[in-house]
Amino acid sequence: SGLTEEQKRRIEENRQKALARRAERLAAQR
Amino acid sequence: LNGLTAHQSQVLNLIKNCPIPEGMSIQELKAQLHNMSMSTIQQAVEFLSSEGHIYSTVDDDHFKSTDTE
Repeated sequence: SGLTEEQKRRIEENRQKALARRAERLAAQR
Repeated sequence: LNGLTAHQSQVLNLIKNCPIPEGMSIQELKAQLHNMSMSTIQQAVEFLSSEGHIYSTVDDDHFKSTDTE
């Protein structure tokens, strides 16, 4: 891909944060 | 169905199906969602992000879905 290492790192970091938010919301719904 | 409004589902599906590594831009969403206003799109993006369905990528204007990969 045309992404730099820094961009890839940032994207992965944001993905992990989003997954954590998702898990949090799902847990709160139960 | 999944707790999302029709608008939110539409936005999520477009982001989910975008094959570009940096994800989909707000401009591209607007170009594809002719029937939706910019503020509606931005509100949907904000909600989907807060719920962890999507996340920003290279800048605050590009988004990918956590449901892909």
